[in-house]
Amino acid sequence: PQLADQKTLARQIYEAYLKNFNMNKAKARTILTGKTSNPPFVVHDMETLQLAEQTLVAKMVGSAGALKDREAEVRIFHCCQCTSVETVTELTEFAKSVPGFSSLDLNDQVTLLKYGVYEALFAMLASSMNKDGLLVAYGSGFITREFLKSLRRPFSDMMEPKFQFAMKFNALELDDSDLALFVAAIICCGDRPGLVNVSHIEVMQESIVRVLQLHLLANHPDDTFLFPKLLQKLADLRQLVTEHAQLVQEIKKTEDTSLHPLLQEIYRDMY
Amino acid sequence: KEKHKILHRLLQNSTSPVEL
Repeated sequence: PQLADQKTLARQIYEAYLKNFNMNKAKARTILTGKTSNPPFVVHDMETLQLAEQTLVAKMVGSAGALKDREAEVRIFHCCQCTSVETVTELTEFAKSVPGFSSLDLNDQVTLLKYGVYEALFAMLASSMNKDGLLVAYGSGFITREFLKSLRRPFSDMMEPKFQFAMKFNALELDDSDLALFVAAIICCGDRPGLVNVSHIEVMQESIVRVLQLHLLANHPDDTFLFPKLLQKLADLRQLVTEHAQLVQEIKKTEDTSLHPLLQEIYRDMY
Repeated sequence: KEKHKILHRLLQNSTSPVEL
């Protein structure tokens, strides 16, 4: 009966993942390996960026026209924020579908999201990356790593650490069913600062982590160390988010750019 | 609670869109 419960939990989490996230690894890999009839538009310089803005991301950038005269770095930063806000919204809906999450103390739900969403976001972002670039605009565009690196500082420092993480993370060859449980484990984490009912969350965390371990053994029988490797990735993601939050604070201080209110809430008093 | 108004709103109401 216990094994049946664990399989049910794994299935519920996987279904919630497929339902709530617009992009997933299977979709992204189909596009990145050229198996679609419509290959993504490649952004590799200022000219192709402008072309992409006129077509693919017109809604994001051009809505108020407020950004059209701003420099490319600021426009890209704004696009990143829009994507982040969408993913945070998807992650919130995903979290609510994880059995037990919605019955947690509401303030604890907020704390789990505040600290978990960026770790989850960077873990999932790896699915849309290869060594040369990143899928954007729901997979209709591909922005090259070299172009992102060529932006002026501090914007050029934004994505390179995520590519470096993604290359190592992608080498683990997780599929969407593994990622669903991994993302759930990131969110249901008992040691986030300020949690009120830690024991309640630890019970949830324990069952998700156990299900993740069993699922990995079944899904990757040849990689017996995959589970401990993934636990290490949790620590790496925490470090990645800490550095990202510092960079965003620096950009906020030194650049004339606005930060979306939802992201401000998340970053404020984070670490 | 005031510090995380939008997160609270997202958690309590799935239909409420977040303005971009």
